[in-house]
Amino acid sequence: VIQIDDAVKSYLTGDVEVRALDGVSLRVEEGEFVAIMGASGSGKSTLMNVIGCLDKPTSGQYALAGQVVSGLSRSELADIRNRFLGFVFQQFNLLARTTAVENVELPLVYGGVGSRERTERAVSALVKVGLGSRLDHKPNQLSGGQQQRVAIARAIVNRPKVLLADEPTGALDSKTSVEVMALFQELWRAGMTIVIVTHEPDVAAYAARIIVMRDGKVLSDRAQNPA
Amino acid sequence: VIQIDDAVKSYLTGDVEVRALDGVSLRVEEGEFVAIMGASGSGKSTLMNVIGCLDKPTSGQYALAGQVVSGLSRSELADIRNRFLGFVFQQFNLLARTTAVENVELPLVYGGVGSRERTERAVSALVKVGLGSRLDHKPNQLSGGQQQRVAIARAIVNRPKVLLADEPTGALDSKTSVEVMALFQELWRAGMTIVIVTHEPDVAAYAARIIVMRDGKVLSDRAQNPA
Ligand SMILES: Nc1ncnc2c1ncn2[C@@H]1O[C@H](COP(=O)(O)OP(=O)(O)OP(=O)(O)O)[C@@H](O)[C@H]1O
Ligand SMILES: Nc1ncnc2c1ncn2[C@@H]1O[C@H](COP(=O)(O)OP(=O)(O)OP(=O)(O)O)[C@@H](O)[C@H]1O
Ligand SMILES: [Mg+2]
Ligand SMILES: [Mg+2]
Repeated sequence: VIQIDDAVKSYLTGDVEVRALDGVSLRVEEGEFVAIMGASGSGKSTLMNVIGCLDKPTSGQYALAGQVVSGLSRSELADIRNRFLGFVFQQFNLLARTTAVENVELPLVYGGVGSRERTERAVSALVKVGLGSRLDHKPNQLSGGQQQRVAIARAIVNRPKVLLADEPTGALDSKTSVEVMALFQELWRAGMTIVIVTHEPDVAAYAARIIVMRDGKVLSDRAQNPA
Repeated sequence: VIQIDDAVKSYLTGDVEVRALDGVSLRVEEGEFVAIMGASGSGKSTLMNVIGCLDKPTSGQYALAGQVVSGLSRSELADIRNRFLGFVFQQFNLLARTTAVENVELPLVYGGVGSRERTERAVSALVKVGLGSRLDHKPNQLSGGQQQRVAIARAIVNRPKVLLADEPTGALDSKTSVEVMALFQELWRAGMTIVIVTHEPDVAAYAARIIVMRDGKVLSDRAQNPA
């Protein structure tokens, strides 16, 4: 469902070139649960942004659900994202002026879901991540870990084919992390494909495959028994 | 150096009252290294904001370095913060339009330090956190962990009496976390008072005292042998 061939992402700052991705090839089959690890600055978020159709590689090819992504227009990309992907951003990217429920409803608004069903599904997703008592809070009325959980609820409310999560437990205490990973496990067993960036071995242990990145390249890629 | 008596922080959302702090008393002596832990939403960042003079409690008293903070004007508070405190925010709070070096120079600009010395000290702080090759990058040209390290460099560049760090290793891989904690340990041994919020036991292990919060209260407060 994810096929990346030789992706390079290069930035020019002044006359210094930084290769955030330096020739990455990756194939993820439907239904896999993959963890991506690696040092700070090794290219994990850049790779996630390419997979999530949020960023175009400088060179290389990317196909999502069989469709080559490189040629598509901005609205076609937005469409593909809404149909297939759920994305938990490393820095959450919530809308500051709207409540938790409204933030979580957003993918459903885009997808044309009716107002009553939208609210029911958004509330249900927020309850799943333990935020039933924070529905009408805006992001600046929420703790860091609560904001992260709103971002998670928003990523799963559309029942995406592929869930992409960049450090989804970074701001969570261990008990809440376990609850979120149990939720991901449940979604995976129901058929979702999951790619998660994490620094924490305890979180990576839930995956069936671990990819380690270094300096914009894939260092290792191996299967494991998920916890 | 930190004396909090019975602090309450109460928010009214609609007609629901949320007590982010529900009667917290705390005394930290100069030269201590304290770790604050607790579940997501338990009041850790709220407590840090009160200690950092960024937020006034609804009721209760706070004295920093012997001076009662409650009566002070906004500019007097800004002054006290610049003189005594370094703050690493949970969400970094970097200035988006300026480079890493300029962000780190900010406390020195406020403190009236000359331009040449400012740049030298900012560069030196950034090199200490491993960002010597990212000096002229703006925040959106940095990875999550790199942004966090810029926030750390900014907090220590002024050689504050008290370093307050809210989840300073949240976005860092284990190797970089160890480097940052070793830096904090070095600063502590040279006399800095450090209060750090963390979810990670490995990070809390560096402290000499652990405070656990729950539902806006202090659940436990005990000394330990620092690692
Ligand atoms: N402006 C606000 N209005 C209403 N409630 C608020 C506001 N700010 C914080 N809260 C609530 O206060 C509680 C404590 O928040 P705080 O940010 O201190 O938690 P925390 O311990 O830092 O959590 P985390 O580990 O997730 O960062 C949370 O339940 C939050 O929803
Ligand atoms: N817009 C940009 N311009 C220049 N360099 C960039 C830009 N965006 C990212 N980089 C660089 O690309 C590299 C990879 O960044 P990326 O965000 O993918 O790292 P990461 O593995 O997610 O790190 P972390 O674990 O800290 O989040 C970093 O060294 C970063 O400085
Ligand atoms: Mg990242
Ligand atoms: Mg917090």
